[in-house]
Amino acid sequence: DDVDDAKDEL
Amino acid sequence: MNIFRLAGDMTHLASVLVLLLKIHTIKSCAGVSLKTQELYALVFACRYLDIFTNFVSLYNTVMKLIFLGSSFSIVWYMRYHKVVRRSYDKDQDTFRHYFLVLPCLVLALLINEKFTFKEVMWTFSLYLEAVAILPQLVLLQRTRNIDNLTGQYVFLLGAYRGLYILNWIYRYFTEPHFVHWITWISGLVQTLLYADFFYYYYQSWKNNQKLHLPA
Repeated sequence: DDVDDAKDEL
Repeated sequence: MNIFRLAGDMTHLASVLVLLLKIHTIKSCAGVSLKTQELYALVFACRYLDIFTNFVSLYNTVMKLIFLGSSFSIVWYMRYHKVVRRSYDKDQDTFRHYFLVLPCLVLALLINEKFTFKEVMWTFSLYLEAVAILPQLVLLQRTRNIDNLTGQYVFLLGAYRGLYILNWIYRYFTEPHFVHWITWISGLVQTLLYADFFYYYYQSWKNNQKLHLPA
């Protein structure tokens, strides 16, 4: 889901 | 990964390495705020809870370990290293950083993308990172003259945030559903806090004089 695509950032 | 984010991460890495280098080589932390360093250690501890459960890439994991390791070792040096701790200016570094932690925690409980422990801790780390530089900026104003390593440290931190904003703009236009208001707003607030520092840093660089901030 889209939430995790911000988690690829440090 | 885009060039803005890579440049941002490298600038962020450079900022912590500049600080570690300063503390490790000249065995002094004069002008450095321990409160800000403690806040950063807390930021990374809360943000990287999923370091072993949510594998993104080798780069991501290595950088997380470097940021965790460097922030905690800077705090260790400033608190416990027998030589370094003597140069810590504790009666100037008086910002009540606990007053930053609690509101960020409450805000993270109220405004988040998912009400789960990890998500709330991650959001808390975003809000806390936005204000973590405040004790350092206050200390710089108090100590007036800034030695150039500390000035470079704050400058690199500000540059990393600015590059991250470019990264979000790039991702917004290239990835259809990449919209993260919480990340964007807290990142913007954080970058704005550096604005006046940048102004005085630029002025001192342009006039080739010692950097000092107005009281």
